Amino acid sequence: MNIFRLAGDMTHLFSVLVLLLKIHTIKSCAGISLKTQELYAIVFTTRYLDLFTTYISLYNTIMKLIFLGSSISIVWYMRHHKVVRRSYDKDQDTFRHYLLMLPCLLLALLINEKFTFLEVMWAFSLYLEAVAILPQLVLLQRTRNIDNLTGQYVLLLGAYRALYVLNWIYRYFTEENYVHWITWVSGIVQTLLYADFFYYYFQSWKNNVKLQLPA
Amino acid sequence: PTEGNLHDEL
Repeated sequence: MNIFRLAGDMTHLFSVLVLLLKIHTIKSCAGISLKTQELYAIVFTTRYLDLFTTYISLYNTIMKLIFLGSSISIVWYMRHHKVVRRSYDKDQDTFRHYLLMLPCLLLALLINEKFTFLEVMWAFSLYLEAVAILPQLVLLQRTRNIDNLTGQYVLLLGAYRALYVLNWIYRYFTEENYVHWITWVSGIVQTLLYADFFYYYFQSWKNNVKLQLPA
Repeated sequence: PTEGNLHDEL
């Protein structure tokens, strides 16, 4: 494992911890898109179907369980927790996220590394992850004032994606037979989606003002 | 996945 991959996994882990911290201690999920969280729960469930068929390492297994468990529990909290669910911006979070799933499934059926159930589900999870942040970005744009934790959550997610791109470049040059076109293309698309948010985030940080996205 | 090309990323 290289430093970019490890740093990428850690920023991903921190992003989840920031979100859980917000939900557990402040009992609020204001500014967080349930649509995006539901998509992530589906992404991890469909990607980690190999959890019981392929053993890679203890690290890999534990991280998979953390991402599965945390994404499902975040959805549960936002939907069912009697205090947390009241802070959910339901009227603002209107992205029709189910419409994203069908094209991703069709694309996975057409473009995959091998036409097997696990491989098609794996490709589907990558395509869906690439666009899963969209409802969250739309919600951020609608919310006038973005609190620090929400901003940090999206920033950490973006950092995780950028570090994974560096990890792929590093692995491509240091490992033989390391070629994953599906992962790369969908990963780069996903990283580009964050670029716009990053721009405004750094502007507000530089000018030391509260983050506000243009309407 | 082929040898050396496992889905070992998260």
